[in-house]
Amino acid sequence: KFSDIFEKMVPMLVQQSLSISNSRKGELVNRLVGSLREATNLCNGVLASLNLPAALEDLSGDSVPQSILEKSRAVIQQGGLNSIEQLIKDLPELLLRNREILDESLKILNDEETTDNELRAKFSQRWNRTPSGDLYKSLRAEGGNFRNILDKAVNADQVVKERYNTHCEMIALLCKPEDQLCAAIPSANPAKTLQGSEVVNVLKAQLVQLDEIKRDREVLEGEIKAVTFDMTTKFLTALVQDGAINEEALSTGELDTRYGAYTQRVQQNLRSQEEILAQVQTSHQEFAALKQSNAEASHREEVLKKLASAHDSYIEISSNLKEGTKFYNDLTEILLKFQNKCSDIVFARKTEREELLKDLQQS
Amino acid sequence: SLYPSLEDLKVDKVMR
Repeated sequence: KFSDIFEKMVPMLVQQSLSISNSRKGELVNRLVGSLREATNLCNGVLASLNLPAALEDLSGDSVPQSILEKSRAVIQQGGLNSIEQLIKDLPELLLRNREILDESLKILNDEETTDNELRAKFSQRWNRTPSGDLYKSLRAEGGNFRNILDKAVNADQVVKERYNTHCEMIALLCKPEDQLCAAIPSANPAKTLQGSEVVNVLKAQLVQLDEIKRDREVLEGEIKAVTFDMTTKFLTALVQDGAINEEALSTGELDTRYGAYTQRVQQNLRSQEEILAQVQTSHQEFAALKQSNAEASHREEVLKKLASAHDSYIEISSNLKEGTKFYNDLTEILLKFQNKCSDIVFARKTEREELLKDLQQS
Repeated sequence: SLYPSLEDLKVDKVMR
C-alpha cells in the first residue's frame, strides 16, 4: 500500500513557474468575470433609472408592478434587511480579532528585543549574539504589510456601511408585505391606452433580449470558472529540454488556447448588451413622450425607480459583506500562522538567551 | 472586488 509522498515534488523552478502561472490565470479569470459582472450592474442601473420593466407593467397605476414584486420576494427570500444588518454588525468584531492577533505577534517581538538590548547594555561586547532587531526585520516587514491590508479593509468596511446607510430605507420598504408595499407607492391615474402601442411591445422585446444576454452571461461565467489545467508537465519538459522555463510564453500560450474562445464570447456578450441598451434608451424616449407626465405619475415613477435600485443595491451590499466576512476569516488563518512564526523565533531566542546568561555568569 | 486580495499571502514563502 505504498504511496510515494514525494510523487508531487517538482524542481524549485517548476514550483515557482506554477505559482506565477496560476496567478496569471487567476488575473485573467477575474478580468473576464469582472467585466461580465460590471456589465450586469450597468444594465441593472440603466433599467432602474428608466423605471423599466416596471413602467411597462404599471397599467392600473395603483398596484405593485410585477417586476417590483419579484424583486421584493427575492430580497425577502435572501434574508432581507436583517441578514445584512447582522453581517454589518459582525465586521468590527472580525476586524478587531485580526488586529489583536497582529498586535500580539509584534508585541512579543518587541518585548524580546527590549530584553536582548538590556542584556547587551549590561554585558556589552560579551553579549556576542546577533541583535534581535536584525533578526526580526523580515517578520516586522510582513507585519507592516498586514497592517496596510487591514487599513484597506477598514476603508472597504466604510464603503459598505455607507452603501447600506444610503439604501437601507428603500430596502426596508422593499421587504414589506405586498399590501404595505402597495400602500407606500404613490398612485397615479392609469397610463392611458399605452397597452396596445407599438413602442411598449418593442421595449418588452428588447428587455427579453437583455434577460437572455444576462442568462448567457451566467452560463459563460460558470464555464470560465470551470476551466482547469495543469502546467506541471509542460514546465518539466521545458526544463529538461532547454534547461530553463519560459513561463510567460508557455502560460500565455496555454491561456490563449483555453480561454481564447471565452474571451471572444465575453466581448460579444458585452457588445450585444451595449447595442440593446442603446435601443432601449431610444425606445424609452418615445415611450416617455407618449405617457402622460403629471406630478403623481412622476412621483410614482421616482419611488418605483428607487425600489428597483434598492434591490440591486441589496444584491451588491450582501455580496460585499460575504466577501468581507470571507476576507477577515481567511486573514485570521494567515495571521495565526504569522503569530506562530513570531512565537517560535522568540521561544528560540529566549532559550538561547538563558544559555548565554548561564555561561556569562559562570565565567 | 472591494477587499484586498490575500492570494499571494496564502502562498507559503518556500524560500523562507
